[in-house]
Amino acid sequence: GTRIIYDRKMLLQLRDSPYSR
Amino acid sequence: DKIAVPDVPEGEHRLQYSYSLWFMQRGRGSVSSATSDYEDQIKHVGAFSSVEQFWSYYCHIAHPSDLPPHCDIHVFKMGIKPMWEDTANKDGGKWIVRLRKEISSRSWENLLLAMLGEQFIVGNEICGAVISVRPTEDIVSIWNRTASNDSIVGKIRDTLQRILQLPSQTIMEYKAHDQSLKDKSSF
Repeated sequence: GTRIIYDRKMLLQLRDSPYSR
Repeated sequence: DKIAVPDVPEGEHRLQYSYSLWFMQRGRGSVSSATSDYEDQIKHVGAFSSVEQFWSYYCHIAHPSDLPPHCDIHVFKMGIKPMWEDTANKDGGKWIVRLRKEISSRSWENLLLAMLGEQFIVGNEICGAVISVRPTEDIVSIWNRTASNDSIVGKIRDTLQRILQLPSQTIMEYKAHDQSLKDKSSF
């Protein structure tokens, strides 16, 4: 099946702005 | 002692796998390889299924540079105990990288992000990652299920080299868990 992939930049963005989704 | 898999609330970003966070401080002076002692010393800290849940733990746990020597932090897929004897680990092994203290916190973060983000692209082979804080250096390792699969083991090494951006002289060592069991040493 499809795997959920995140690169480092995406993960860091989610740390810095957890509510900007 | 079943650990519940955390739900992912709407709006959070689900990870491919759920993970457990474990912490261990080895007893000073007491050298024991007994499985039960190890299980007593290792404490389950929490579990996460989303990027947001991971950061909420990560931002609150001590970073390697703040920990006293002989502490280990383990991040393993849920259902896999961070022990050689676990069924997911018994035929597996780990890549071991020794790091200078100055770079270990950043390398550990990069390793975790690559694992959680599925950057290794080796299917379900990855079991978990560990940082071992020691007096003069720190050691990061990444565990996989099948020590005998050279192409998987090689692929993990290549990804590790890329994501950690290691100096060329850095020593990387692969060790199968059955070898660790035989010689009773981890590194």
